[in-house]
Amino acid sequence: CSESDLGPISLNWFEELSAEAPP
Amino acid sequence: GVAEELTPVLLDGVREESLQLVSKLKDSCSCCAVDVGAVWWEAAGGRELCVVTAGESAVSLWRPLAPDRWGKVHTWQLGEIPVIQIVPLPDTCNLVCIALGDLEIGEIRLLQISSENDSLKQSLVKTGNIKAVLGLKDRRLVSSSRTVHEQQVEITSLSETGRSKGGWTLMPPEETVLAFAEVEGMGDALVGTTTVNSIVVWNLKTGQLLKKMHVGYSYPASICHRAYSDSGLLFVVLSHPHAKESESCGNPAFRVVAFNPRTARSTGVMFSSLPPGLAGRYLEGDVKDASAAAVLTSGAIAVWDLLLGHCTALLPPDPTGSWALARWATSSTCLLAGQRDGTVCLYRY
Repeated sequence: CSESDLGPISLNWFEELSAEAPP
Repeated sequence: GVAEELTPVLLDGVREESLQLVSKLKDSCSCCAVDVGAVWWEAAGGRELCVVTAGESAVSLWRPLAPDRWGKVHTWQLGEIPVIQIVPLPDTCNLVCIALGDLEIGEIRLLQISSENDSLKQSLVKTGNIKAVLGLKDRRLVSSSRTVHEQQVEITSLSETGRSKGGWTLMPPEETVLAFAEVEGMGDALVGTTTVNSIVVWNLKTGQLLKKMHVGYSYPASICHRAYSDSGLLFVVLSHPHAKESESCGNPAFRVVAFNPRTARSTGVMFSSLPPGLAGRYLEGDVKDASAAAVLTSGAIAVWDLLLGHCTALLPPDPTGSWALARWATSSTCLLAGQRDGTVCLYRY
């Protein structure tokens, strides 16, 4: 699957979402 | 008659010899089997892989006596509430976890042998209107339960001796969680599938609900079996008990879907459909590594390689009865195939 289908991909998605989500 | 009907399918690329019968456990009590599983058990002779069979009112532990002979060594008698399922606990020894209830799970119990006097022990871990439960690594259980007003998603931590060490809650989504899967290789990530066909992602340590992503309407009531993260994508193995047959995908039993958790966009990676010409639909199944096994409404068991999307083996209904249960033992090299009369066959895959 290409990045254009799924949008920008981040290898650190888990850490990034944990930092952004409400505690 | 059914077995004859299946023969042409076996000749069409699906190899029955992929599954080799190793041994058969025959329960003398003709009680109705509800679940089967494998558990590591340590006794004087060392640690060995044992089989657990569950009937509505009793759970038995079987150990290998010879390469093709198994003996029932312990039987825990349960009370009036029927056993619904065995809850596998990864990386544990001498511990059997079961769920009991009527239409839904009302109790989770641990079954053990007392180290003090060798007596059979039972302990209550949790009660409630429990919708889903999964055993996690490091002796933890995650469960979703519902009251009229709210849903609770809770982690229960167990000690080595099976005592409850307390727990903590995860932030619940609005809709009911129907199944969980640990994200392999990511110690703190957990996913779940919900009644409105969403995938939710949690941080197990902080309890945060990180993301909710829709699976799509074509495959309602999807159940997650396995999840892993690779190259920034979250891959989830789903089964589709209520999927409709389509021209492009046939009759899908399992699907691997890649999600981008940053954007919540997804794409189907691989379909594992019923082999063409095979009657019946997906009833229930189990996934381990890249192997998936399912009982079909025809009474057969089918096995797939999820990475190739190929059905690799098929067990037609046994002449003495249909298959009712398909579970992988601790690895995907051993399949436990169960019939309703309590007979369990061990196959090498």
